[in-house]
Amino acid sequence: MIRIAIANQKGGVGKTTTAINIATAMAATGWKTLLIDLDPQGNASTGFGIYAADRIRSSYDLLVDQAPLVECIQPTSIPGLDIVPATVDLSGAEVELVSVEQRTARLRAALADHTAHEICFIDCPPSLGLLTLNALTTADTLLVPLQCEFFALEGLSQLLQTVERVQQRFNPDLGIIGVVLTMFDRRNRLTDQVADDVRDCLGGLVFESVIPRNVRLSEAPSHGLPALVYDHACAGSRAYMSLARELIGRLPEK
Amino acid sequence: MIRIAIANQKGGVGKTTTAINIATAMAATGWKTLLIDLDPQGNASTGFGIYAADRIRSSYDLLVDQAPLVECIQPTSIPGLDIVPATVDLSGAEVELVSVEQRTARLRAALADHTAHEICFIDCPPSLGLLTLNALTTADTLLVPLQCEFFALEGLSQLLQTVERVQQRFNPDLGIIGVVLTMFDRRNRLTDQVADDVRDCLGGLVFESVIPRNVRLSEAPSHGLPALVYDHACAGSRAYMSLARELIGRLPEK
Ligand SMILES: Nc1ncnc2c1ncn2[C@@H]1O[C@H](COP(=O)(O)OP(=O)(O)OP(=O)(O)O)[C@@H](O)[C@H]1O
Ligand SMILES: Nc1ncnc2c1ncn2[C@@H]1O[C@H](COP(=O)(O)OP(=O)(O)OP(=O)(O)O)[C@@H](O)[C@H]1O
Ligand SMILES: [Mg+2]
Ligand SMILES: [Mg+2]
Repeated sequence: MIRIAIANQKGGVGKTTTAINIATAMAATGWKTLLIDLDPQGNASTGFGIYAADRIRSSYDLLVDQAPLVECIQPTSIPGLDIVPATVDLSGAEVELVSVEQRTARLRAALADHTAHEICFIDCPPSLGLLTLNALTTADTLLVPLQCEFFALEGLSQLLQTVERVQQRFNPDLGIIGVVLTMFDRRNRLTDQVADDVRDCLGGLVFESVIPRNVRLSEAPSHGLPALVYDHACAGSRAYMSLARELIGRLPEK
Repeated sequence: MIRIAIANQKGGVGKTTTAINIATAMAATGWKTLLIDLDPQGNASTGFGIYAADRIRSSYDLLVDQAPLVECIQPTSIPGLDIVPATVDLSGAEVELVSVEQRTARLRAALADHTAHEICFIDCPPSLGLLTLNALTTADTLLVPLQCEFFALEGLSQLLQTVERVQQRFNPDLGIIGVVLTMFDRRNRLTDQVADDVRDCLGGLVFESVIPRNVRLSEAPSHGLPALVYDHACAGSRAYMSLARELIGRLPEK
């Protein structure tokens, strides 16, 4: 199973929206897909209409209680897409994990030898704490959603430094499969400027596909549906399908 | 000194933009103002043009090394506004604080008996971990920036539950001075719907002043200036000045 962490410690840059829609697009193209919600806010779980009461087991059980992965996986309404949901007790996990052995390797151990899915996405919270470190220690590669704003650009170097640290200490094989520009607003001069800066310094790492600012993407979760299902023809959905095609081109053969 | 935490665990809702501009507006109206940057991203510090090399002491020194507050404060380019900047080592503070005594009361102890400023704002990171808990344990009151989006609304109940927990265990006097709607986009139907929901359930807690989505607010930090200085006549600046007037109306006499 290919494991992809979707991370950026800057808040509100489109991590969850990317996780929900790229996972849906991959399932739609025939990949057996697993989404792990590692954010105590549980937005990825809500985005599939799985309300708090329906989250039987969660990523908290996986990390802290070391429950078997197969017990924490539940189906979504999307064929070929399963999820490990998040609950609010995950916000206590960071403190609870501090004093355990191998505290950054808990998730990696939980996913070891799992072959029922072909690809797994991990939605991370907006921080570089133990939850995100678990995701980076587990992942084969990292997908970075980046908003074309000044503060978001500032955070990129902190993220890349953390990746380096994780490569040295916990996961030498961790790569970066790409950076996707999100909430792109053509009318906004700053957006273009930041996008040019990012492409200048990261080159081909930046996906060609750009996710435009599109209100349908932010409406979809209130219906408990990914945008690809809520409105598959909208600009946002088309952009995520194009991103999925590009991502597949960067993955090893199934 | 009145201590106000600016917090919301949802990422990217305008905490830092609110902290920078409300602190500037308060200083401009004659309040001796202190801003404490408690986010490892250090966006509030950057927003005043204080680059990493110029951050002599920081909120990390305050919390972890218990350095005296007066040594960690440095001036900004705004008369009447000082700052305790943040550095990236703050992201290690959460793990380092777990095993110390009174780990949520470190900031409160650091600010005790400080009278050189009349009001203090604390910019929080997007999480409910030990840094935000320190801010909530220290604060007299909480200012909540809220983006009018579905995921942001979902997070509000988690935040209010955390506030209740902090009131019971660490800071019985913690109040909520208000909720400010941010990035308000009149053209977006979802925005209006969420705003109506919020006003229905929180009533007068929601400030009348609404911060519109305004590109000048996101351009200002790249010039190292608060929007109130970068473009004092833009819609964003006028909204923050209106918010400051409303906030003053809710504060005890100076
Ligand atoms: N391309 C887009 N166009 C319009 N709105 C978007 C877009 N992408 C995301 N949004 C909205 O912007 C907000 C932030 O996005 P999202 O929650 O996915 O970011 P995040 O990085 O996961 O945030 P957090 O840091 O809190 O986890 C959400 O309300 C979402 O619906
Ligand atoms: N009213 C607004 N109009 C347009 N852009 C805004 C507005 N408020 C904030 N922004 C921009 O949106 C982004 C998110 O805002 P900001 O960084 O202040 O949020 P935050 O809650 O502090 O984020 P984090 O959770 O990462 O700390 C920034 O790039 C900022 O410049
Ligand atoms: Mg998210
Ligand atoms: Mg911030």
